[in-house]
Amino acid sequence: MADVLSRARAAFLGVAVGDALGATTEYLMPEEIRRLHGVHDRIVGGGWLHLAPGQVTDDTEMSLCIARAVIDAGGWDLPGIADRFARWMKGKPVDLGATCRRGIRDYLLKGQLETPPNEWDAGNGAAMRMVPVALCTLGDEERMARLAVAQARITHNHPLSDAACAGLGRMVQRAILGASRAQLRAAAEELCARTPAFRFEPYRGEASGYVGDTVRTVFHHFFGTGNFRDCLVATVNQGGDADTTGAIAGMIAGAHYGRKGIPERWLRRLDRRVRDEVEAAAGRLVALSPAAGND
Amino acid sequence: MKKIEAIIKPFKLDEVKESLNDIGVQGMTVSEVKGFGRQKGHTELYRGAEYVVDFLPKIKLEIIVPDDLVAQVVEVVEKSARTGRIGDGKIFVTNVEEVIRIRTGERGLDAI
Amino acid sequence: MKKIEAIIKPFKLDEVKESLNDIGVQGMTVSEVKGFGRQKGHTELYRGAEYVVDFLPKIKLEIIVPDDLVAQVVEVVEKSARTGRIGDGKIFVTNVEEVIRIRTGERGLDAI
Amino acid sequence: MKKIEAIIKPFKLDEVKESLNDIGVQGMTVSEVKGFGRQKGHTELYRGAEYVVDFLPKIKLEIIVPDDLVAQVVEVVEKSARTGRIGDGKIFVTNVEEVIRIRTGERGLDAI
Ligand SMILES: Nc1ncnc2c1ncn2[C@@H]1O[C@H](COP(=O)(O)OP(=O)(O)O)[C@@H](O)[C@H]1O
Ligand SMILES: Nc1ncnc2c1ncn2[C@@H]1O[C@H](COP(=O)(O)OP(=O)(O)O)[C@@H](O)[C@H]1O
Ligand SMILES: Nc1ncnc2c1ncn2[C@@H]1O[C@H](COP(=O)(O)OP(=O)(O)O)[C@@H](O)[C@H]1O
Ligand SMILES: [Mg+2]
Ligand SMILES: [Mg+2]
Repeated sequence: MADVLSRARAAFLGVAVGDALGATTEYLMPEEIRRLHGVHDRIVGGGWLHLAPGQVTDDTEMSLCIARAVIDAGGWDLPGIADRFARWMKGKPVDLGATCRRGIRDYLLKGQLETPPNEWDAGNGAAMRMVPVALCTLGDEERMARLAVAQARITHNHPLSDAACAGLGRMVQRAILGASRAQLRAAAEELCARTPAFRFEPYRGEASGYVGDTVRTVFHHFFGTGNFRDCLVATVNQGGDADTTGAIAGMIAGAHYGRKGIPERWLRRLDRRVRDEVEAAAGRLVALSPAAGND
Repeated sequence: MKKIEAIIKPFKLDEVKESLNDIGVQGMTVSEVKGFGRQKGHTELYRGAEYVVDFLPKIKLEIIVPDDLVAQVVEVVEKSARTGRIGDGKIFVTNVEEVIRIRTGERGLDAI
Repeated sequence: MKKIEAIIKPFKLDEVKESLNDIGVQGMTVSEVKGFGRQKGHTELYRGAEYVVDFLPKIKLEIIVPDDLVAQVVEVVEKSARTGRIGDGKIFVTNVEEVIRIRTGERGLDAI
Repeated sequence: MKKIEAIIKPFKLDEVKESLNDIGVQGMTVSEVKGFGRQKGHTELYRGAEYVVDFLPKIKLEIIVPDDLVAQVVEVVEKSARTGRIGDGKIFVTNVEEVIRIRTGERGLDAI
């Protein structure tokens, strides 16, 4: 169980690290990144959001909203999650995507917990906040898949977003529970067989906020590297929606390589309060999960 | 979708933006305009004589919103822009037939 | 209610306002804009060479009026803003669905 | 007739005007506005601390066009104004009930 806890913490820390690292190169093209940073592999802030070094964005903050709601309620609490999103939105976060804003506003003003289906909802805004969902349902893949879609639908209602949330959640859970690289590859192939938009070979370098690009980018760089650092560096140097591809790559790579896999110098530069809260939340979420003996 | 256009006193801009932010509305376009109405302009000294400037600086806000948000946005702007003294301004609601987000080509409600 | 928007030559503003006052219309919102059209911009000297600035400063008037005043207000603006030379400008009439006076909360015709 | 209003990044004005000229659209009215949205403003130093200005200068274009030109003009503005980065802006289409050319009194399609 100690290993499980270490990998769970690393998965959540991976989100924060990938977010902070990738935010510097968000919306840049690979050639621009090369020109400005050579190889970008340090947490330095900046980027289009003028971040302080180690500052995180909506990817980590929305994940923390879900974590706090579940921890406070001692279990799943969808209205609680939506309330946290609304409170966070009013606090003028450093960034908030248009699709997420609309869904949160419709909850705030109309109490709506599920946004209507929309062809434009195939963004990665729901998939990027999957780590707390994976942790609090650890040991029950069916429950994870159901709650993954429920939380997604607060802001995103599209089959590709649903598939990404459930599929990525499954990979994270299996990695935390000790799956081998080959087993993770098989899980990815199975997901891609069901959802052709996620097929990542051949990889064409598309790394936008469209969830198809995001999943392909994450899979390509996770399976194309052998450690946490190389995975994240490759991912964020691809540019595009780099903080989100970085966060999701960090989630999977953290879950697989564990706490020791995350470079200490990156952890040291993370906002201290965010890092402490993420580590504590990961433990408490796993403690609430079926894997810890709950049902 | 509707366009909500508000002419307000310039010092009220921050308060109106804050109140709109509290209901999740952040996007808007603002311009500096001159208002003529019942409120008198200030007096100015020019070549030794005092005269009344007949217009007052105002701020115009333009906010495109989905139909189901109009009442709420109007109410929020009204309440936060009001001082109760002449010259507080006006709100106009007009119909918008199409909206396009230039960056992505999104149309309609997804564009705002 | 309708919004009457007029793009006019800047020096015509006082004359147009006077003529509107004469028919009892006093409230309006004015802004400085740049006009592009058939009228050529002025020439400017820059680093010793003369070049044509391709826009001209214009004034935009926005006047919200009750439906039954539209024809009269359009005519008054048209006549007072006209010089007969290219660039005199344009008047646009659009529908306004609701008007609110911020100070009092009055709506519709009582708001203008 | 419709009014096409576009909020665009200021450096894009020349390119958008060129592209509109290429499809025979030359008349328009332009103003300087401030945009609030997701795009971050520049950073400023104030009392030793760095903070982000929350608005960005934008250009507003207003182009009155006949109904049958709307789709084409929207497409041209969209394509020429796009950079693909946040803050590119928005296009709004609203209905215009009447247009008058001040110089001649021409109305409707002959006025634009
Ligand atoms: N008919 C109108 N059309 C457009 N704008 C108007 C009109 N009347 C007033 N305004 C705008 O509203 C502002 C406030 O109007 P004013 O008559 O001074 O006070 P109040 O709205 O409090 O009665 C004016 O400065 C002007 O910008
Ligand atoms: N299609 C249009 N849409 C919006 N404004 C226009 C349009 N055409 C002209 N204008 C405005 O009207 C002004 C006068 O137009 P111009 O073509 O110079 O002369 P005229 O109206 O006398 O024929 C321009 O400077 C511009 O502000
Ligand atoms: N609801 C709105 N109503 C009016 N103007 C808006 C609205 N939302 C955004 N804008 C204008 O569009 C500009 C760009 O918006 P922004 O959110 O920064 O990026 P993007 O359009 O690329 O998503 C803003 O600076 C503002 O001028
Ligand atoms: Mg982000
Ligand atoms: Mg992102």
